[in-house]
Amino acid sequence: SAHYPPVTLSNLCKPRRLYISFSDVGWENWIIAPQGYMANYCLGECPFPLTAELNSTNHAILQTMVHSLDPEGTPQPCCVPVRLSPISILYYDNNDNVVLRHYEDMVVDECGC
Amino acid sequence: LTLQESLLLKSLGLSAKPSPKTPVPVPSVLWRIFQKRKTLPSTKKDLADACRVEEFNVPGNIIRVLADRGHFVHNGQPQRLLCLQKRLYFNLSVLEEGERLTMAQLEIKFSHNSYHTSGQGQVFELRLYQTSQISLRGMPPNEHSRKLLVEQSFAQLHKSLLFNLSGVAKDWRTYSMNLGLILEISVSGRDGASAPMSGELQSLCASIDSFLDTSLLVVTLSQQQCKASRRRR
Repeated sequence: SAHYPPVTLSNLCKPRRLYISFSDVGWENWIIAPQGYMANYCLGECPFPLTAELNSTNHAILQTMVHSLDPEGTPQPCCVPVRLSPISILYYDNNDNVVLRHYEDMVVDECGC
Repeated sequence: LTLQESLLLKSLGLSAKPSPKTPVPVPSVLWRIFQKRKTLPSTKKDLADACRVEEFNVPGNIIRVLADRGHFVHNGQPQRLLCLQKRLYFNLSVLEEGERLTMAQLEIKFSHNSYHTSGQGQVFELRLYQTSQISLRGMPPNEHSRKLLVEQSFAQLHKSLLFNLSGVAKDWRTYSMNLGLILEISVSGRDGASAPMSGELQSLCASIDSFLDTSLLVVTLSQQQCKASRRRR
């Protein structure tokens, strides 16, 4: 009989667009490519009941249930990246050598609770 | 640097913001690998192992093309059968401490393929020596302080010659052990053919004029960034 506050689709846990521009941080003279990239981030609610789309762990399902019963005592589960992909950056080092470097887990593709 | 910027650089494995002085053209091999990874569909991207260079089939997440900082040992008149003698030196101190070198490939570039006119019976001979002693600029290296690493002969000199120097390059991580290499390209008669006369030598060596430069492609694996990734859901 617990009360379920209405949750609109838009504030459910999901990736949000975030573009990182290297020229904004003044790195355009040593980064050759890319000029920036879509990093995204996770934001949104993990409400009870957790639907399958929310990519949740079993523990998160448990925590939402407890939160629905005792909202003050137990917070909602977090909305975090669950699938990420790498990017590559081409840049000049201090000795004018060209370096191609791969970085894992730089783009948020999917979020989950 | 703002605190945020230095933390972001650190997360990218960089101890400081690079400040290139004379940016060089991007080597085509790096541009090709970069473009290939960039155009991977996102569903495949996270499957692509960012800690392995599949193009060379070695572990690694950093690929550098190091410019040769060596100098010619002699210029102008070919000596004996020697057309070119050059010291090669690649500064590997740019590699950060936590990086493990997994491959080093030397590329010798010519502006075009060089062919002998047929029937002359001469071949190009290329030798790479590891030196254990430094010689003054312009002075020929001491014959006894060098060890033959590579010896190959070519009827035709191709635009690009590649040599695997992974073993030698690992030693170069120690600054004091990095005395570079000596590259020699000479002309010799094929079995039985007579050695070229000096005038002939001059013309044969002329095709070495298409020599452009040498560079060292180095692949390393950053232990910090290529730890076992967290278990994915």
